[in-house]
Amino acid sequence: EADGEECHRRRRYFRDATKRHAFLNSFSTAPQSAKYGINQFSDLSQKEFRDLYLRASSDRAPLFSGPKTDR
Amino acid sequence: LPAKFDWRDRAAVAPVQNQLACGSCWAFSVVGAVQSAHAIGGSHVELLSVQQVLDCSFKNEGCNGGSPSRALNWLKQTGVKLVPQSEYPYKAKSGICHFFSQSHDGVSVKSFTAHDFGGQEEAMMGQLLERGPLTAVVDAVSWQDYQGGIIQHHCSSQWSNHAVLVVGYDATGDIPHWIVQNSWGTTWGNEGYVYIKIGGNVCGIADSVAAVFL
Repeated sequence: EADGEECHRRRRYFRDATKRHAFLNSFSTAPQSAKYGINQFSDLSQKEFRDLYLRASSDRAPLFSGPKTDR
Repeated sequence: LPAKFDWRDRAAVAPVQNQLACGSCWAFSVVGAVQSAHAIGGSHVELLSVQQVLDCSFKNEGCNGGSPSRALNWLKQTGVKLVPQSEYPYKAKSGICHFFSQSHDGVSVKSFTAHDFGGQEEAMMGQLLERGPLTAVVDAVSWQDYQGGIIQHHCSSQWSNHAVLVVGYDATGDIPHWIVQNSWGTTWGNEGYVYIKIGGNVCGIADSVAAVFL
C-alpha cells in the first residue's frame, strides 16, 4: 500500500514537472536557447529538490571596482 | 578580451563531479577553483578532497549547506592544505574532520577575492582570464528541469541557493554565454555543464564571484 502511495506521489511530481517544462520552454524558441524537460530530478518535488541540492548561501560581496577591462 | 575563452582548453579544469544527495555544492565549487588555480600554476589537474572541506570548514554546515566565501575564508585563515581526493574520498555525508600534519603534502589557499560583478560582466570575463575559474553562487531553482542550451529567461537573481564554477565564456554566437561547471554529474545539462547568457545577471551569476590565489 505504501509503495502504491509513493508511486502515486512520484507520478504526481512527474506530471508537475511536465507542466513546468511547457512553461519554461515557452519563453524562447531560439535554437540555442535553454531546453527544459525530463531529467534525473523529474520525480522530485520542487521542495525535495531544493532541500537536497540548493543549500548554498552567499555572503554580500563588495561591488567590483577594479580596472574596466577593455574588449 | 578574446571572443571565446575556456579553461578546459588549457587542461585546467577537473572532470565534472556528482555531489549526490548532499548539499555540498559550495565545497565542490571551492575545491574546483583551487584545483584549477593549482593546475594553472604549473601542476597538472589533481582531484583534491571535497570531503575535507565538507567535514572541516566549521563555519559551514556540511551536507546542510554552506557558502564558498566562508569556506575560502576558512582555508585562508587556517592555512589547511587540501589533500588529494584519494586520501580523503567523498562520502556524500558530513563526517568527523580528519587532521593532517603540517608536513603533509597538499594545496593551501594564500588568499581570495570575492566581488559583486552585477552590471560588470565584461569585467568578470577579464577576472576569469586573469585569475582562472571563478566560484559563483546562483539561483538554480529552474535548473531542476534543465536539459541543455543557453539559459536566458526565467532564472531570477533574487535568491542565491547553489554554488558552481565558471570555467569560460563564449561570445562568438548570437547569445554570448558563460560556461559553468555544475556538480550534479555528467548526465545533467550539457554533460554536466550549464550555459548562462552574459549580461543581465541571469540566475544571479555575477552576484557573488570569488577568485582564488595559491
